[in-house]
Amino acid sequence: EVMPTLDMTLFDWTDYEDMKPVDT
Amino acid sequence: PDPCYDENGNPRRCIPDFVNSAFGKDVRVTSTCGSPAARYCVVSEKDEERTRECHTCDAADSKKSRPPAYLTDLNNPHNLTCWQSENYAQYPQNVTLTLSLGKKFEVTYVSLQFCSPRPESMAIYKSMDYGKTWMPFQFYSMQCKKMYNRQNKAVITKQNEQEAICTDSHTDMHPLTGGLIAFSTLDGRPSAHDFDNSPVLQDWVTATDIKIVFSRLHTFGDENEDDSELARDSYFYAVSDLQVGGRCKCNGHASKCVKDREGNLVCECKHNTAGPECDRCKPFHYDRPWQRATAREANECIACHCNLHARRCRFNMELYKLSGRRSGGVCLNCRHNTAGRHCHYCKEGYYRDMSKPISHRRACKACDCHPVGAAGKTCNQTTGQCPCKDGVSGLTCNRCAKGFQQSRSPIAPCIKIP
Repeated sequence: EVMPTLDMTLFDWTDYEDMKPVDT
Repeated sequence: PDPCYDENGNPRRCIPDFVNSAFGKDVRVTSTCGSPAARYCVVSEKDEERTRECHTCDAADSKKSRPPAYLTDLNNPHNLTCWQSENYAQYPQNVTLTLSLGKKFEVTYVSLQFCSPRPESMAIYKSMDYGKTWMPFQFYSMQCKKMYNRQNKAVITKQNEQEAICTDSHTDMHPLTGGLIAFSTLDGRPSAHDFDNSPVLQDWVTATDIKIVFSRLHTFGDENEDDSELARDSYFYAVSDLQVGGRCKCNGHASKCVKDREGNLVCECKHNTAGPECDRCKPFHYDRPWQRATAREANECIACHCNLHARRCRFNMELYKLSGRRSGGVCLNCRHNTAGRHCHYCKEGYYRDMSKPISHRRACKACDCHPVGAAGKTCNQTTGQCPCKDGVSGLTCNRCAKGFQQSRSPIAPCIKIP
């Protein structure tokens, strides 16, 4: 079974703004 | 066929032809007769009777001039041309001949054929640095100790092979014309038979310039008598031929010397060597130290092994010794995301694409670790596997593992399904 790739739009960056990838 | 390679293309020692390296070259002299025109007299002896026949030396008259060019022109025994000094340039006044060879030569002999009687004392010097410094090659004198502070015919041993000796041979006044002085650079030197393995003698025969200093004239002792002017006009140095026999020095890595763009004489180097005397390895051929070629081993320079990823390298003696004196090259500035001494593995952040040879310019691929799923940016350099956070899988850590689902937290992107 092939799992779906991580969906970057689902992540909540509120508390991790400094870790957020530039192109996200 | 190239003499520097055998029929199978393997390198072998090669050396330029033996030549008279003085031929056609300019010789600087400190004294030449004929400016102004002057009388000179040639002495001959017959039945113990001495006669003098006088002529004129005139630099302005080509038939009566005796210029230094005659020292190194074609030596025709049937039509000898002689350079001649001014009359009676007697000790302590010297007459000097200086010859620049234009590059390093390995000199086997220096010879002079005289039109006058041979000198009573003379010295041969050599330079290895184009005339900056000089060292004695050989002395000839009837009074070695007094003139040159050297013992007559000193013995050469292995301890003093690079030392000039003084000899009273070839200093006799007779013959009055046509006498020869020939200095053989290796004659009587113990290591001459093993020249290949004697750096001392290889150095001894090396010269860029030759200088000959005539210090004392032979006379009949009549120069202070009543008719001294006639006698003094009979004493001068005159030489028909100066030869410097040897080979252009190329350390066994060239079979000929040629003129470069600037007109300088240089070796036409083979065996991946470079320099005017093939005295270093050419760029990127530093896998082992430069060595002179021998009869048994060409000692060619070897290219560094950089898998086509570097253009420069350097030699490391420690690594060379550690390798059993096989390889000491270290590649510099590995490109195409490679690293290592031989650019033989992938640099950090890249992994090896095993479908391509290491020499391929795309042999190393970027890790491309997922910015959220991976715990770092550096993958396994062999497999390409990125370090994944808990519950994350995939080569680049871009999927949740089986039994996990995506969360909203970038810290723990995959959580166990309850």
